[in-house]
Amino acid sequence: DPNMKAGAANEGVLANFFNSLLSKKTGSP
Amino acid sequence: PLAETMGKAKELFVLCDKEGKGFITKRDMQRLQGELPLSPEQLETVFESLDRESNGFLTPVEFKTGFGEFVGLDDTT
Repeated sequence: DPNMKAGAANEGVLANFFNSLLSKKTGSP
Repeated sequence: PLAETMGKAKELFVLCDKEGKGFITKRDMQRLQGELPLSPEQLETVFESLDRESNGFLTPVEFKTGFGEFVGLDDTT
């Protein structure tokens, strides 16, 4: 199912986004 | 833990909402390009994934929903 594949890819990008934001937040007090 | 997650979501929301408008636009997302290791395409993907109502801006609620799912996903890995 291509939709499911796209969803999984999006989850990876979202995780990357939130992780980056989190490390940005903790990295710069 | 839920309150903590939501508090964190709010802090991250503020990081994206540079002008303190109370919502995030696609332009705000593109501004994060130099600060986060994501390509413009990826930032657009993030925006569209979070913008459930596809109205062109992210509300704190939409952002928190997305973050809540991310935290949920993170538990399983």
